[in-house]
Amino acid sequence: EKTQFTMDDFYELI
Amino acid sequence: LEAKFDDSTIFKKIIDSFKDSVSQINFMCSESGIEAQAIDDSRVLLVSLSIPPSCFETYRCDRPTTVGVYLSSLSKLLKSASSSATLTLYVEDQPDELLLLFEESKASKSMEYKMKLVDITADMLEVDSDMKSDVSVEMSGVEFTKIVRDLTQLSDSFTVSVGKDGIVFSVDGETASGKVLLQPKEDLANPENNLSISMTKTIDLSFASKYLLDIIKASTLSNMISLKFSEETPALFEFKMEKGGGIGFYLAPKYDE
Repeated sequence: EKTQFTMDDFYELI
Repeated sequence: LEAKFDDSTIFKKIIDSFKDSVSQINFMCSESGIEAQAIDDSRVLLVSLSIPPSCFETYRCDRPTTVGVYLSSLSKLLKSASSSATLTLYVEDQPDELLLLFEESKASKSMEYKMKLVDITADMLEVDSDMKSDVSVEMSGVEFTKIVRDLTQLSDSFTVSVGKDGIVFSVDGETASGKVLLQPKEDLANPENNLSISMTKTIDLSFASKYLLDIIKASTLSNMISLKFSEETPALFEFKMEKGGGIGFYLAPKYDE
């Protein structure tokens, strides 16, 4: 089973 | 802001290409055009839009303005769009509404809609639009759309692998599996059928099928799609418009635990 990553795992908030 | 499209269906296509992915968006208007970024509720898919002045017949923006809209409302107004009508967007200095003016000179007809703007407090993410990627692929948008439609019926996960043989799209569902291999090709007579791959590393990434089904809705904007993959960043699926600008979808992958 795979886990869905989100944008917040990769990018910082501006 | 006063921005006129010579064909109102261009703006309709742009809005329709992401209205099912995100519900609201802030258009950041400046003299260099209209830009926007929005993230879907699950924070897995990020939409990045650019409409430069070259996409308009005339474009004027005297000072930077933020125009926040609900996409479902805007999309309803844009049902009036037709290729024989121009569309001008007007926003005042102290904006509280967006005015859309459709004009059909042949039919001596004009239509005017006003839409209330909304204050949207949206998180902006620092996404690098020139991101380095291990793999770049340019291919037919029609071909990509067909593959996504065909394969996502079989599984809720969709895998993309790129190696020396080419690009492989595959799914492995409970009752069926499927795989499509495409190799680079050059079709001089029909350049929209070209497929090119540039790669520094092989990749093997999985994505949730439902987001890919949203992404292909933008295929009406361009004959070609550009794909960028890297092991460490979300993938980028980008449709570039003929007159400049376009829409990019950054999609976070699924990983094994």
